[in-house]
Amino acid sequence: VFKGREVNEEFFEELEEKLILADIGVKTTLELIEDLKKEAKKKKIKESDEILELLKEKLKKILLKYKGKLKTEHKPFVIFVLGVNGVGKTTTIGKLAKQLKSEGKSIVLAAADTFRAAAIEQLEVWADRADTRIIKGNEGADPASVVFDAIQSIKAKEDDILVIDTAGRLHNKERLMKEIQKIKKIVSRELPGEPSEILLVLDANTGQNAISQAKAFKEITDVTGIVLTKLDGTAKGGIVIAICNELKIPIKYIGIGEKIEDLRKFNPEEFVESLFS
Amino acid sequence: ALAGKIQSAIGKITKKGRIDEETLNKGLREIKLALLEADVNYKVVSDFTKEIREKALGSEVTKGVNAVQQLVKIVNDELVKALGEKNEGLQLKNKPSVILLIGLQGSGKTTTAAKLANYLKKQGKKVLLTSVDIYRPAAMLQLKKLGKQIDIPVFLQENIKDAAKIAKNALDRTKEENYDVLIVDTAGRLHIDEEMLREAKEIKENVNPDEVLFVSDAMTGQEAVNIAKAFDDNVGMTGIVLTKLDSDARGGVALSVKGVTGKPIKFAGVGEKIDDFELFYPDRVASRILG
Ligand SMILES: Nc1nc2c(ncn2[C@@H]2O[C@H](COP(=O)(O)OP(=O)(O)OP(=O)(O)O)[C@@H](O)[C@H]2O)c(=O)[nH]1
Ligand SMILES: Nc1nc2c(ncn2[C@@H]2O[C@H](COP(=O)(O)OP(=O)(O)OP(=O)(O)O)[C@@H](O)[C@H]2O)c(=O)[nH]1
Ligand SMILES: [Mg+2]
Ligand SMILES: [Mg+2]
Repeated sequence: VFKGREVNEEFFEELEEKLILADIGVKTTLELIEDLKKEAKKKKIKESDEILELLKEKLKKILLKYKGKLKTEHKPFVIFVLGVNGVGKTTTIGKLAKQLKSEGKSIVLAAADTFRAAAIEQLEVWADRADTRIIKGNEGADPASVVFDAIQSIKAKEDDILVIDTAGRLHNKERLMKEIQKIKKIVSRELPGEPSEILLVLDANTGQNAISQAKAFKEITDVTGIVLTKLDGTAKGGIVIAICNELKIPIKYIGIGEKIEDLRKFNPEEFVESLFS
Repeated sequence: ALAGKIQSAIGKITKKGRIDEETLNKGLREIKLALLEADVNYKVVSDFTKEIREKALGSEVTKGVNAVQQLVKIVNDELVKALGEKNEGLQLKNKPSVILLIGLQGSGKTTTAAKLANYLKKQGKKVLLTSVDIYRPAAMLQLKKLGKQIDIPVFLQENIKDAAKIAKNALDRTKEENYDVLIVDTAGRLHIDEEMLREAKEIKENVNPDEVLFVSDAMTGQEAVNIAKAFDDNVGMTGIVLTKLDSDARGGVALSVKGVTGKPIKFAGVGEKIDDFELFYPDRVASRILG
């Protein structure tokens, strides 16, 4: 629908609609359309196919610029998993644990969501499925104490990787965000230099609020990577373009289902192509 | 806020008796952007701004109010109207009544089931909860624990791997023990998963609910329209619950979902605790959408 067309105002309006519908966001969409119009004028582009290719290149460039992999090159290696409520943190940890275990690492999970009903039991099922050890406390206990116990355990047993599951929290709740800071401090105090990886989990169905989520979490603990879940739905998750561009956080993984094997390393080219499919 | 944006877009307005075309176009662009920034679906925005245009063109500017204020008032009033002017509340006609909760993964169904149960209990109703989520790890335990917190019984059959069957059995228990209301929590499912949509339909046929509430996350983006429509077309809903309104999401999904299904938004989830549950107020969400 964007190929073989004349480059005119109507074409750019339809392109604007396509980008908005992919959740690229108003600000980023307007900037992209503006740049494309300038380039079309400068290079006297008449073919819509060329504009589309130009746009894809722009988007791929943004995502590739802040590309990153999860490199568990030293031990112990601590992965801290954060995000708002219901995005898929606990499920992602189960999937990630299985993947890392298959690479021959010894993994331990910390059930630091001591707040939500049955959060600990939910992670226990995943630990069992991924065949990894889990450290838990009592429901209602201080999450920092569970993290402390988990660190003592991995030090004692010389495990390779610790993955910390946290309670979902809205980024506009100050007390909950301070709790994240406190947990991070405990980790760096007990294991200087850790956590090496702070993963923010985002739901692909989320609109522009994902940007404010990423900003807030980055500000409170810094974020080293993003996991974009639920891409097996129909949402495109285009908001990660803005997050990459403005906050310079690499997208590391995508969630494409509810089963343990439904985790993939992020592929920028495939992602951009799917935005227009 | 919106008035300020429209004002700066329009620049100096000479006092006119009516809103003229040029002023209106500039104002409409700001309104369109504000709604898109609030995550209202693109097509819904386009239809909505057309309605605003009709209302505003040639409308009389009230004495003592300038054109910008007039336009913002029109937008606000139309938005409140579009979001559902009066909350009808739950329509529980049968005895016993059944409420079915459906929606995408992680939208807040299980938490909402408990909140709704507590809300009805406070109204003096005898409530039974059940979970037919046979998939998610510890889903049934989650509802069981929540039920315990609010002292409401939860009917579970953890060894039956058939959601529709458990629902039927829960309804039998509801009748046997003279409960007023049965609330059925279902597994999260994709709106494009035919098998799971079929399951939802089977559950619905087995319990013949008075209300089928679509639970939708307030921070959902552009796909909200397709998601809601698919659930409505394939399962059928009688109302909507918007959750996580305690976030700073603008909540444009409210206009999109109500707009495309025509179904009323009945409740708002405003936190993780059981009491964080209220009737949906269209005027509050309208001003938040407009930013
Ligand atoms: N379709 C799909 N569902 C997913 C994906 N990732 C997680 N889910 C589902 O989303 C729901 C929520 O997942 P959780 O792992 O409990 O999310 P969470 O972020 O830990 O939730 P809280 O701890 O309550 O904040 C569950 O039903 C998961 O099965 C995904 O990639 N695709
Ligand atoms: N802040 C906030 N969190 C909420 C609200 N409603 C639900 N939650 C949280 O959102 C997360 C997901 O809630 P659930 O009730 O497990 O969602 P669900 O739809 O049952 O999830 P699935 O069964 O996996 O599809 C949990 O962390 C809840 O505490 C709300 O109104 N505000
Ligand atoms: Mg969790
Ligand atoms: Mg649930």
